[in-house]
This record gives sequence, C-alpha cells and structure tokens, in this order.
Amino acid sequence: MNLFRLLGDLAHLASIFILLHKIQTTRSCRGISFKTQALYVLVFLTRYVDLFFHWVSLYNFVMKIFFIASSCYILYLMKYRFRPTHDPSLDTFKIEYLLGPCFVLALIFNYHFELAEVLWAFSIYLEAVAIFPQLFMLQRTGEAEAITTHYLAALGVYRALYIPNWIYRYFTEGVVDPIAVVAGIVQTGLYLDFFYVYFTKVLQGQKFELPA
Amino acid sequence: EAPKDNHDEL
Repeated sequence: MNLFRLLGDLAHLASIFILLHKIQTTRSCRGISFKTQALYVLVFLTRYVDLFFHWVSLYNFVMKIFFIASSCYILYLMKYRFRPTHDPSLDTFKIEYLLGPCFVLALIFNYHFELAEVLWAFSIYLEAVAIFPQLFMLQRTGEAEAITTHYLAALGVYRALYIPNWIYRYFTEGVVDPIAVVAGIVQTGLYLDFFYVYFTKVLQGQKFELPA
Repeated sequence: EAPKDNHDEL
C-alpha cells in the first residue's frame, strides 16, 4: 500500500458516496447511466471472485465487499426505487460493443489461462471502458447537474491516482502489472475531455455544458 | 513471471 493507492481508493469510495448522495437527496437518478452502473456491478463480480480463495488483507476484503454491495445497491435504487426518474431513451449506448471485445481481449491477454484469471482480465478491460455509456449520455444531453460531475470527477481522480501508484510500485517493489497499467492508462485517458470541462467550468462556478 | 499473486489492487 502506498499513499497514491490509498488516496485513489478513497476517491473511489468518495465517488460512490457522492452518487448515493445525489440519488437520495434529489430522489432521482436523472443524468446517471444505468448501463454504466450495471457494468460496474459486472466488473466487481468478475474481479473479486478471488474473495473465495485468495486472502490479501482485511482492508482489501472490506473494500471488495463494499464495492460489490454498494454497486448492487445503486442498481437497485435505479431499477426499482427511483425507476421513473431514469430515462432509457437517453441511455442508448450499445454495451454489446464493450462486452464482446473485452471478453475476447481477456481470452487472449491474461496472466494464466484459467477461469479466475480470465475473469480478472475481463474485469480490468471492462472497467476501462465502463464509463462510455455515461459519457455518451452526457454528450447527448450536453449538460449535467454539478453533483453528477463531482461524481465523475472523483471516479477520474481515482483512476488518475493509480498511475503514480504504479510508478511508485515499479521503483519500490519492482512490480509491473502490464494488463492493469495499459488498461488503466486508457481508462484515465477517457476522462481527459471531461476533466477539461470540469476544471474550466464547474470548478469556476459555472454550469457543466458541452460546447454545441 | 506474470504477477499471478499480485492482484492486491482494487
């Protein structure tokens, strides 16, 4: 564990609490992509199968359980509790285009050709692109509530912090995880456009609006 | 050697 990873994980936690706060206080999941949230559930379920056979640490264990539980809870809120506030006609990204290639990539690029390892690699690739339906929705509506942008910013910060974490680990532990690093850099790159608008508009007190 | 036991990140 190092400071970058700890802060990254805390940003990830923060993003989930921001999202829950947004849904609970506005009593609405407007502006949130159900598809992206469903993909995160799949990401956590496929990545954390090692909960059953590989103990890392109490921290690791608690966080994994929390990510699985909270992502399922968010899905429940969107699907049942606040269902009428979700507009499927805006959430139209075809996730088949993400699931298929990620699965094929996981079959080809993995550390060991066995179920848990293929699922792990799949989850890494899928997490990298899971934000697409959300960004696509943002692009379609062209604007977002401030709190939704804070949620996305926290998610982006979490990913960005994992990069110095890998650099740090390379120098201190000699460890490199090429699958996680390549996918992680791609994933962080997807946030660059968003970050640009977030820093130049939202943090200056303006509304999040994309140029027409 | 691939970091088989190295899935210690979230």
